[in-house]
Amino acid sequence: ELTSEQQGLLHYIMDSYNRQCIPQYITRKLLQEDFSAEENFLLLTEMATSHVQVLVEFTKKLPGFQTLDHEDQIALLKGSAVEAMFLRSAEIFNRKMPHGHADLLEERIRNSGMSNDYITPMFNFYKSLGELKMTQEEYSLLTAVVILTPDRQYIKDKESVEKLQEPLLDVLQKLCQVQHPENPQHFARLLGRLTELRTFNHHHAEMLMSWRVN
Amino acid sequence: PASNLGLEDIIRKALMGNFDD
Repeated sequence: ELTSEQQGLLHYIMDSYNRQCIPQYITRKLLQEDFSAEENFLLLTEMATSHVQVLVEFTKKLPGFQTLDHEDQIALLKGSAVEAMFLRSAEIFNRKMPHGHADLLEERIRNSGMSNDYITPMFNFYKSLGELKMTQEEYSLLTAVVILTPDRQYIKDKESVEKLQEPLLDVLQKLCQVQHPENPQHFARLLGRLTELRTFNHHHAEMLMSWRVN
Repeated sequence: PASNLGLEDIIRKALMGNFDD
């Protein structure tokens, strides 16, 4: 069972995770803008920029994050932003939120000049996460775990980051046992997806370059 | 516009600012 302190931590993380939302004026464009590759590229770029800002607001609320060295805060976010955004995108596509937008968003991604070499693995990853039937609690905790990953480049005080990540991993592990009693491997499979997420991190810079050229 | 900023610039600005409102 989760201790009352762990329950409190879980609700706090869930609450700040659910506050994340990209401003209405951007999601409205998703519906209104015309469908040229150029327009889609610009719209997706604007959405990604806004998504990073929303992600930073979530990160600032993570227990203990503001106590970290400022440059380590930057290094953690730089190292995890792409992975955290892929997780959030997987949730959006798998839970079809908000209704109807997900299909339109997928259409725009597929018509934005991005090469299929990157689009196919991206949507395969979303599907593979979908098969895990993750709950909102798991998405929010896994995002917090991804952000507070100590072994990112340029982190000076890894130990402090580890101390912040550990309680979140403990809650996530217990949560998996409680929410997926039929699948004792569920927690291990979640962590396995984090390894796959890292590969996207590496390919992302390459993808951006080829996308801009296209 | 913000979209021309690199990832690090966006992060630095967002850490200092407050995009909640």
